Parts: sequence; C-alpha cells; structure tokens
Amino acid sequence: NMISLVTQKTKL
Amino acid sequence: KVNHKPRVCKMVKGPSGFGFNLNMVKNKPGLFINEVQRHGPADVAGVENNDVLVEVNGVNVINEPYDNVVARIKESGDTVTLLVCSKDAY
Repeated sequence: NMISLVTQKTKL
Repeated sequence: KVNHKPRVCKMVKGPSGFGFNLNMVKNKPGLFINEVQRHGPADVAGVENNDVLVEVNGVNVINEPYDNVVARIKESGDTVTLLVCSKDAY
C-alpha cells in the first residue's frame, strides 16, 4: 500500500 | 482510458490554496500528488490523483529534494504552472 509509505506530505 | 502524456497545468490559487497534496514516498524517486480537491484549482487545471510532478514553472524538479520543491511552489505566489504525468507513464 503506497499510502503507508508516504514520508512527507504537504497541503498546497 | 488513462492519458499517458505529460500535462502542463497552470492554476491560480484559491481560498484554500492550489487544492492538492504533494507527497514523497520512502525509497522512491519523484514526488506524487494526491488528495486533489474536487473542483479546486489543481483539479480544474487537469491535475489528477497519483500524478508524478515533473516540473514547477518550467524547472525540472525530478531530482530536487522534497523541501525545495515545496518551497518552489509556495514561492510561486498566486499562480503556478506544473508539468505532471500519470504514474504509469513515469
């Protein structure tokens, strides 16, 4: 599952 | 039917920003977009969930650190032009 591997996330 | 061609998407910032999230996945090159806000600026400009970000304002950001790319978009002001392509095409 790709979501579980997200290490950085920014709302733009 | 998925469009595999890169897309140039120019958008104007709305009340809640450009309307997408920029994400980095551990151990994978490239940054991808998700949580595209329905009818938001990015959506209207043609950005889709899971698109890979290739360029910001005509500058290739494939090998740029995540923080630099975020800064580029934030410093772009009220408008930004992104070159994106689908994950499969990338």
